[in-house]
Amino acid sequence: VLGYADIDDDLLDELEETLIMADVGVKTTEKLMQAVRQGIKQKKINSPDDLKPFLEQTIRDMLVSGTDEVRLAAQGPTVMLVIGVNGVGKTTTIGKLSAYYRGQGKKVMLAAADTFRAAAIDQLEIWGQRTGAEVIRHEEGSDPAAVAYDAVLAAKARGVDILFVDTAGRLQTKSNLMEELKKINRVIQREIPEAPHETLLVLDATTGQNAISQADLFSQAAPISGVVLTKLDGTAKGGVVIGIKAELSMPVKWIGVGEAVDDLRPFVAADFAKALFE
Amino acid sequence: GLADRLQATFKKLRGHGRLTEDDVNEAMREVRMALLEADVNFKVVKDFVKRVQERAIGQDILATLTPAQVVIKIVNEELTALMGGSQSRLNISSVPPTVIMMVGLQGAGKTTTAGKLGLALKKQGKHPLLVAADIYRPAAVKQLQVIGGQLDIPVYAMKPGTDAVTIAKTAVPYATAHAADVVIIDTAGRLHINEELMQELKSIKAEVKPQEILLVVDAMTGQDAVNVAESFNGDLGLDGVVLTKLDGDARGGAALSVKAVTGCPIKFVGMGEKLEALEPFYPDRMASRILG
Ligand SMILES: Nc1nc2c(ncn2[C@@H]2O[C@H](COP(=O)(O)OP(=O)(O)OP(=O)(O)O)[C@@H](O)[C@H]2O)c(=O)[nH]1
Ligand SMILES: Nc1nc2c(ncn2[C@@H]2O[C@H](COP(=O)(O)OP(=O)(O)OP(=O)(O)O)[C@@H](O)[C@H]2O)c(=O)[nH]1
Ligand SMILES: [Mg+2]
Ligand SMILES: [Mg+2]
Repeated sequence: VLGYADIDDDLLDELEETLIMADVGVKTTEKLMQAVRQGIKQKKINSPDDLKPFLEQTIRDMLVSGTDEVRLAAQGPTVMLVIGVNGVGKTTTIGKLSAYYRGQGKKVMLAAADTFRAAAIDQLEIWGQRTGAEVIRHEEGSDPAAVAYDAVLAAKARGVDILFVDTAGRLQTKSNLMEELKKINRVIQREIPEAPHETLLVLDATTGQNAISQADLFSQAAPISGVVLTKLDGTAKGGVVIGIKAELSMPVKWIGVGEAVDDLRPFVAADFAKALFE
Repeated sequence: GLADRLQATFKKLRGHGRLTEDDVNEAMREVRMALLEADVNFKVVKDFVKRVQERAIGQDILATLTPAQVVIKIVNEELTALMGGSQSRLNISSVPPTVIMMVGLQGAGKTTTAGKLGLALKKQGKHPLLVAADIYRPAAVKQLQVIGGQLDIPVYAMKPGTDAVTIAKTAVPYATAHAADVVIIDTAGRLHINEELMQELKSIKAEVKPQEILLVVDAMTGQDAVNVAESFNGDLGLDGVVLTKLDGDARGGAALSVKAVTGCPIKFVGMGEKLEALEPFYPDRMASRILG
């Protein structure tokens, strides 16, 4: 294959290195490099200058297949369940999303279903105050599913448009915590059959290949409708989402680019693909 | 894991009395892949594999070990040596109080680890003071106060609007006045590329002259671990690293990356959300975990 189009091994090695360093992972990188070699063979790539654009396009296409729109309820409250491992940015993301939908004139409610971690409820309450969203909470240490249940009832009764359910961070390998998550999901579903309308898995862009295990195991506890990729304002590229989309069909819907209330953007595959090579 | 893959690799090669360069090249491909899948940084993997390669070529295949086992043994030894020189001990000041600074990216586990360290030191007979110097995150001060309350460890905080440097520097004489001999400063999570916030850390360091600056790193961190560690080390000079959330299934290659680029010892690991879940770092255990 080499010798076509003046593209030498060094150039291809450089590309491979860029992908690995972006946390794309060995398996997905091999897939992408295979596509590049095919592209060279098929004369879709004819000079070294064609390499990056080709790869960007390939990655872009991998990330936009299927319908990735945010799903809203036809009537009654839309319920969005926010899940993920510890410290990735779930609570902060809910604050940002609350502001986003409040900005559209929607009535937003937040459920403080992290009843475990120190000051988790306080933290969410501050976001509720900042964004004009009512917060449903119980005592620290109470049953998270009970909080979720109460919140769904309250959301229905008060004509809420969007209800966000904040959950405690949990490592995907902790089966008792995964069971707790299943219960929260069930309780919500029992009250509103189509709910949660969105279940967002929050992934930290600094995370390496463990993100695959997170996506895999969390989706077994609650079907995931989308990913929020946070902390993209750092130097990490979040390349793991390519494999997650390819293998698990999970689209990225939002990206977090900072700690302030407006540091949230809809995911744009083209921008993301471009940033991988910067 | 790697052992099985190497067995498979060597099955294809004829038995020799020694490992030839070709044998080793094949094996190094497997080692390289295993380390990358474990999130060890690309450049760190390159250097590491080179070292192993040099040691492996010409190695005698003893009757007691298969070629795969020889390579695994070398890889394990090199990994353990690289991450070792384990000092799971903190630098305690001869003149109290000892000052410890917790630093790192957002969400790594600094606040929780500050509590864990406080508990561990209290069990050793010390009198810690936790200092709430995260003035940005909503309810960060409250979080540390709740933790302090659970551990019966005092928490030093100042009224909202006070800057972090003032909080840190007034905490030290406060500790002395209240017979606290260890001051643990919890700082806000920040990006290593945020100059203003990195300057805040430098200012705190200049004021309190800590015996320990601990970089708290999430075990699931990928390739970026190198950038973070290099930056924090370059700006502050690190005394140690704490690797958190090792109770999950992250392979933890970040441990090797961080050690390789900073030379800084990994002193402790976080093994859970409970405040008792702090353990010393064992390089040999980490090595086998990384290799899968
Ligand atoms: N730089 C940056 N920081 C972020 C972003 N999103 C969240 N954070 C920070 O990450 C830290 C953790 O955020 P939280 O919202 O508490 O994360 P969480 O997932 O709710 O954490 P747990 O509930 O403890 O599992 C906080 O310091 C946030 O300010 C982001 O997009 N960029
Ligand atoms: N499973 C597990 N969770 C941990 C560990 N250490 C911390 N956590 C959790 O990780 C999340 C973040 O911990 P924090 O202590 O708030 O992290 P932080 O670095 O202070 O966060 P910021 O101040 O926002 O930068 C919380 O949910 C903690 O309970 C650990 O060793 N294992
Ligand atoms: Mg939270
Ligand atoms: Mg903190």
